[in-house]
This record gives sequence, structure tokens and C-alpha cells, in this order.
Amino acid sequence: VGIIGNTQQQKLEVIYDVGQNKLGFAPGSCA
Amino acid sequence: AGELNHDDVHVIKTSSLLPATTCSSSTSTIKDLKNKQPSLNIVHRHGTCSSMFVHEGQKKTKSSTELDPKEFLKHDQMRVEALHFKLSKKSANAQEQSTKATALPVQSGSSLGTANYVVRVGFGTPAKYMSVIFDTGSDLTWIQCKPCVRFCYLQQDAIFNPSESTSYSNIICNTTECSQAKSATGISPSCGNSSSCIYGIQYGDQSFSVGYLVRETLSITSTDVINEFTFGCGQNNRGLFGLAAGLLGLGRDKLSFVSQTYKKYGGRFSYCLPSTSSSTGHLTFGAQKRLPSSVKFTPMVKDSRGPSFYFLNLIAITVGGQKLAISPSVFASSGTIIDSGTVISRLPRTAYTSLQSAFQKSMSSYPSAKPLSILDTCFNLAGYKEVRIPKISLLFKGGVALDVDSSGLLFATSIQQVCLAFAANQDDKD
Repeated sequence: VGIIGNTQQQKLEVIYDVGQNKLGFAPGSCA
Repeated sequence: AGELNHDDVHVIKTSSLLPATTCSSSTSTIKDLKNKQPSLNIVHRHGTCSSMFVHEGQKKTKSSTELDPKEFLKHDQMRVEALHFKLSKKSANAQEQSTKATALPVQSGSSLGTANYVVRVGFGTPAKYMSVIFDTGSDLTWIQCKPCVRFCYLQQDAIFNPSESTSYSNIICNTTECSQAKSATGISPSCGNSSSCIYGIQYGDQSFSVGYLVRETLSITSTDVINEFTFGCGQNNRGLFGLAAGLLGLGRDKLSFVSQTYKKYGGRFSYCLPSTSSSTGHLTFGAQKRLPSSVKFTPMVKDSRGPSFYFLNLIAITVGGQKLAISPSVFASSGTIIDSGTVISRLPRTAYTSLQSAFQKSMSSYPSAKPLSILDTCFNLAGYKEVRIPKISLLFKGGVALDVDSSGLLFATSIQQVCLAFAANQDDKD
């Protein structure tokens, strides 16, 4: 399986919504 | 890189590639702001912002990645192999057989060696705050507990003592929670004295925790409290946990923190990981009143091979603004998960080869360097004050792009050995 590791998740807000079955990436909101 | 548009490259100061030596953010442990969502500080377990930093025998001027990068990457590979093992049907059968034979499988779970981010959470009444590894790739939350019947490793915080809490209770066998421990750990729970439910969890690097499954109050902040949270109270714990008190399991299984707090937080949480080992990030629970304007969502997929993992549909990769010629079926056949505990992203070999080729072409003006463990695309940047690196984006279903920040493109041991921070799986089917 491919894996998105934590190095590539840096400086990016990762938003999990298990209820809605979706995952968001928000660049620029981790300042 | 000279052939690429300015918008398609990162210009990086080479001095920023090596770890900072001091904590650059506030190290306050708990954010407890009125009218805001419950939020925890995230710090790197071995970083300069961690209270555990000095005690792990490291000098304040060095980070873990600086100390032994080969060992660090080896642990990362162990975690990946354990994830692959867990996801393969063949291994699930083998695990079942092994469990029946009361022998613990060697690679039954996730390796924790590189699950390096910790948050501080309060256990019991009154709450005792302690640092736990935060991990979206596993489910069961556990901490070390007194009286440490068999063994407790050294941890930074005082070991939790159930007798000092007024809200602690053991879970007995033949309960729903006890039976749920099987899917959360991969190992059938057993029944101890006074019908106490005994869980066992073993990770890919053979780290393990065994103890009582209990109900206890969990405090995210002093005002955000979860009553009767089910977790493991470890009486025999060994392995690569550093000085952390235990683990916060953020997977999707029924016993995970996310599932147990579903009514309270709606299965919503978000995080910003610290971009260096010397800064802090945050882990926040619940729906955001106002989502960041830049957010784009992609569907999360449930995969029967590993229903507790967060699967996504990765469909393409761009390097320097150019989409790589990779058939979408390469990604679709294996699937892709997002994991807070794996350090280096892994790609199907076909996809990685294409990425490597495009990246090397863009970096052809820089001398190459010898490979570093799983990282085989390395450069010697000695003598350069600035370098131009092609931007890399991962494209997901729904037109969502993860534009990898410049800090997430390279893994450096020294300025003479700076490597592309992606690695290949052995086989496209992995």
C-alpha cells in the first residue's frame, strides 16, 4: 500500500471528518 | 531546475535543511482557551520542544534524526513492513493461526519506532497529564500503569496509579468492550483475576504492551473531559516508546479515541504537525466553526483489508508542474493510506521510478551523493547557499492537490547528503 508519511504532511493542516468520510488539506493554515 | 518556471520550484536556503538546535515555539503543554475547540500541542518526541528531550540522553543541541538517520529510517521501514503485513489477507490468516496457538505474531501491528509525535493528555480524577504518542495508524490507547506487575520502562511523567484516581474501573470479560479489543489490537483478549479483561498489543518492531482494559476519565483540557473512556492500563510494557507514557490511538476502530468520542466530536479532528523537531504543532478535536478558506476535501475510503486505516484515492503526481506519466491503475491497485506515524511517504515502485527520474532531471545541476538507507535519490549540496528544488504535488480524487511544502521534500543527514524524502515499495502490489 502507498503511504502518505508525516514528512509530506508538514506545514499543512490535515482535517479528518470520519462522519462525512472526507479528508481535507489546508495549505497555509498552520502558521 | 533552470528550465522550470519560478512558480514550479522552491528556492531553499541550504542552512534550513539541517535541524534547528533550539525550540522555536512556546512549549506550554495545554491550550485551554475559552470558546475555542479543545486543542493539544504536538511536539516531536525527540525534539528540542519536548520535555523528554534531555532525558533521552541527548544533548540539547542535537535532534534524533541527526543522531542516527540510518537507524531512524530502518525503524520507519519496519513500520511500513508491519503496515503491509497487517493489510495483507495472507498475513491476517497467519495472524489468526498464530493467535490461536497462543504465540504472538512477530509483526502483528504497526512499528512505533518513528511514530514521533506526542501530545499531553490527562488521565484519571484528578487528572494526571502525560505525554502519549499520537498515532493515526493504530487504535488502542494505552498508558503504563502501576503496579507494573511485570515491567514498566522508564517514562518522563510519573506512572499512572489507578489507586489515586476516583474514576477508575476495570472492564470485565464478556463485555462488548472486552470483545472489541480483538479488532483494536489484532489479538484476542484474555480473562484474568476477578474476571478482568486483559488486552495485549504487539507492534511490528516487537514492542508490546499487556495489561488491564479499563474505564477512566480522559481530559483533553481541563474543561474538555471524556468520562468512561476505554483504554489499556499496561502492566508489562517494553519497546521503542522512548519516554512517552503510552499511545493515543486515532485510527477508525471501535475502541479508537475517534470512535469513542464520536458523539462529542463527530469523528472530526485536525492537526498541524511541527515542521521541524524544534517547533510545535497542534491536534484539535471537533468541527471547526470556520474551515480554512484554502481547504479542499477528498473522499476517505474504507478498505476491507484494513478498515481502521484512513485510505485515500491518490491518482497522480506532478513534479515541477508537470504531471508524471503514471497510469492511475498503478495507484488504484495498491491503495494509499495517510499515516501520522510513518515518516517517509511510500509509493508504488512504478510511480516512484517516474518521480525519481523527473526529480533527478530537474536537479541535474547538483552533484549526486550516495544513497541513505531507503532513500536512493541523494545530492551533495556543499558549497551552495541556495538550491532550486522542483515542487511536488500529490493529486487526489476530487481535484485535491497536496502541494508538498519545501520542508517535506528533502531528508538531510548533512549538507553533503540531502535526499529526496520519498521511497519505493518493493512491488506495485504492496
